[in-house]
Amino acid sequence: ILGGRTSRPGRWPWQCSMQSDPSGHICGCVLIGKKWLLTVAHCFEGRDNADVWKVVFGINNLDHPSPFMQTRKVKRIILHPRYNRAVVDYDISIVELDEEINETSYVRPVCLPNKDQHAQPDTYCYITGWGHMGNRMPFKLQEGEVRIISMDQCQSYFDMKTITSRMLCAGYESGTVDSCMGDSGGPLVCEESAGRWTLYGLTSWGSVCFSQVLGPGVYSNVTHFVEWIERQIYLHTFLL
Amino acid sequence: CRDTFCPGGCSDNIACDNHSNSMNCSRCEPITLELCMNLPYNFTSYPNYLGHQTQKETSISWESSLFPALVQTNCYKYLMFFACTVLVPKCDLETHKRVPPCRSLCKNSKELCESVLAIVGLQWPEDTDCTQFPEENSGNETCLMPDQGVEECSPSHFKCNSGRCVLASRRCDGQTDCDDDSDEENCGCTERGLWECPSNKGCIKHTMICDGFPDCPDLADEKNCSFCKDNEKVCNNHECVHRSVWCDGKTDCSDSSDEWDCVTLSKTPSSLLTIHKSASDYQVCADNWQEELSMLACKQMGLGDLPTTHIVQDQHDQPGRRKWLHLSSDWRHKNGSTLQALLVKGHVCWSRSKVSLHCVKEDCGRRPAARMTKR
Repeated sequence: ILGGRTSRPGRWPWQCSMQSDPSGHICGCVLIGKKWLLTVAHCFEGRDNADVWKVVFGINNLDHPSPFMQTRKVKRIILHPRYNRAVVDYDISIVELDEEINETSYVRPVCLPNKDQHAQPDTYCYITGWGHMGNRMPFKLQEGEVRIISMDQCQSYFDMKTITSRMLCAGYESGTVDSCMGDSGGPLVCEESAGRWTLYGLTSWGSVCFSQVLGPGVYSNVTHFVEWIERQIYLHTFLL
Repeated sequence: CRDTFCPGGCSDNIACDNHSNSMNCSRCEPITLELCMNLPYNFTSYPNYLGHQTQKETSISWESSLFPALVQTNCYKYLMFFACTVLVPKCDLETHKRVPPCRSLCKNSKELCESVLAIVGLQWPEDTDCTQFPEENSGNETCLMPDQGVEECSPSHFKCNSGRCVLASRRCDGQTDCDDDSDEENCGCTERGLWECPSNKGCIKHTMICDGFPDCPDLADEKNCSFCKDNEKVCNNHECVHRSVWCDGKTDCSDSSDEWDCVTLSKTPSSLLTIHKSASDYQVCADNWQEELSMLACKQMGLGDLPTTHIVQDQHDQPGRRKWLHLSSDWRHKNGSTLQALLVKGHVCWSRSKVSLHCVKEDCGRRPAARMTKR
């Protein structure tokens, strides 16, 4: 995260880290159920074998295991069948864990929006991740407040690339607070009534975040995928 | 020709096909050179003014690449017309002789475009000495001058609003090629080889039509995709399956959509458990109902697994058989993990009561409260 700050441990209990040897943390992910999490499809390019992955929950400092940390193996990776790596469209995947997490105050799922519940332009939401900070990679989870940007406005920043209904933009024209390499798959969450947080986006792509090319970040629009997510979970829980 | 001997300039010529001798080789032939298909004449005669013996030779010649490239510089409006008069000279259908371009056409082309070529270090084609062509209105000899309406660009080129010609394949490709961007104006879906959504004029690939994923806002790309019989129901991916297998606990549509949304709760305050079996809605008889089945129902709906079950007495007097589903007597031994697989039709509901459920949504989206410390 560029322009963010270090998070307090446990503040984002749905944030998880997708890790693979020997690199360790590769992408962020978001817990949406006891056995299910979301991340982006591009994290699995060249490594879509479930066996090479582990998922770490309840962690703040990647370099220091915490007593609240839980680790699970990956049972199944479900890539969106329309994922297009050339234009980074339909950049979403569902991950099934080999066993359920134990829900604690440090490890909790986030809410999914309803299929007609959209992030409203000009509202402020949060992104989190262990991605690049512009000058270094952090050990501790970073958080940043970003503004939701309308699709038309976002398109004007990315003339060379089409912003589709599967994408959501958030951040600032000046790029002051933005997601960056290593944040992919992590959450863009907005606070709803009664202090409940809903997942509207997954960090997907943007301009080269620590260069002088500025603009907002582009996130996979979770609202667009809610029906697909629910059906995949149902299918793999009850039918397959 | 009959003896397989074709002298130069006569091969592939009508004259040979007619077994004539080589004296009449200079014949008119239809223009096939794609570059020059929009000329005000359709027949040519070879050899041309550049010494090419056939249109095939012309098509792979250096000049065939040079002239279209030069046209893009907009150096002379009638350059392409001149180029074609030397590449595929007009054939006079009466005399079977070539009709040359007029000298002024040649001179204008050379004067205006030779300097452009020089900038990139290229030379004007040597064989186009303008003095070989007659002056306009010089006695009996006729020559070609462009009409006002002559197309500057060949059919393989798009004419920009500025007059420049760019390759037609570059029209509507998302990149501007005309200096005035006109090659990217009025780019409909058809021009881009795409399908147009009727409601918002958005363009989608043809492969996206009827693929089970809606792309147009009004779902037009997913309409009229299947023609199922009356006793069939359409899957999300437009396959047809028999109504009787809808929500039977086994996947029949290849995308499993026949087993989606089979378990719901009625919108009434009593929140009756409703099963969409065989493409009809049924309520569930409470005979032999077990709490674990309520849990299964809620889990299937993506809700929490601690439901409250109520048994609601049916208001009708008769223990009717219609619109009821009954728990199968051997449901514990049934090989099915969905509720709909455990329920059967056609049994009497002796208790005359239905299952009503209140599922609790699993908690989500809550952060732990910040710990408070004395200061």
